[in-house]
Amino acid sequence: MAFGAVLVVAAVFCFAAQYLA
Amino acid sequence: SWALALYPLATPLLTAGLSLLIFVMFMISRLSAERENRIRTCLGVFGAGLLICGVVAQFGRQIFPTPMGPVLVVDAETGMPSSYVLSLPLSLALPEIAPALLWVGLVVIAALVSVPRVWRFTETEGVTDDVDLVAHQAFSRARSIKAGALFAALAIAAGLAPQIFPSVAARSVAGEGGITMLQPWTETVTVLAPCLLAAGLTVLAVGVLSTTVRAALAG
Repeated sequence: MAFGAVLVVAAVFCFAAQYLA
Repeated sequence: SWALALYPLATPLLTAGLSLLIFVMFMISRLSAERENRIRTCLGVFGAGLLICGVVAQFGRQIFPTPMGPVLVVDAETGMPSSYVLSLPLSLALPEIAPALLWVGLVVIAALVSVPRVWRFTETEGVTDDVDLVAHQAFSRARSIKAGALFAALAIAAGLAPQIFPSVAARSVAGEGGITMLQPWTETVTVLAPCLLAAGLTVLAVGVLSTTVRAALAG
């Protein structure tokens, strides 16, 4: 479950990175 | 930049992460009778939400029309344009993650349809020792195959939409700094076909393979 949550958070980060950078 | 390089990883990570979370929740729901109904309802709502989000994301360009193109960066000191940044407007970035949302949403709905509640008989008739009944409660091959076939049929319909409705024309929308051509919905809906087909074939394969596995185990 924790691993799944980490993957989802990583996906959100990858998606949002271009708007944060 | 590094941010744009990371961006393609979002879809596979989201697919794997959401699938894992939902699989674990699904397994947890089968542990006790009182939890099962609640978690299954939550999963159903979550799956439907994922489908809606997926469709909104897929049609982001139509729902939030934004002109494409590089963004001009103005130098703060001189006030002159200094460089272009190739930025992806959100309405164009969202369709990239739509397949993940749609695939997971469709598979959740199919799983809820194909896997009956474990505890449904125990509420009225008590715990059963009937092996066939327990096997039936575990998984319904027929429902899985039907759900998979339905998704695959929808995929074919979506893929052939331009041929089925040939008289829908493109339209243009004037936005800030440019004109965006909008595809007709029959062209746009074709992009749903791969997700529907992938989810449909996954569910169909699970149904068909379960038949094979069960036959192999029985034989």
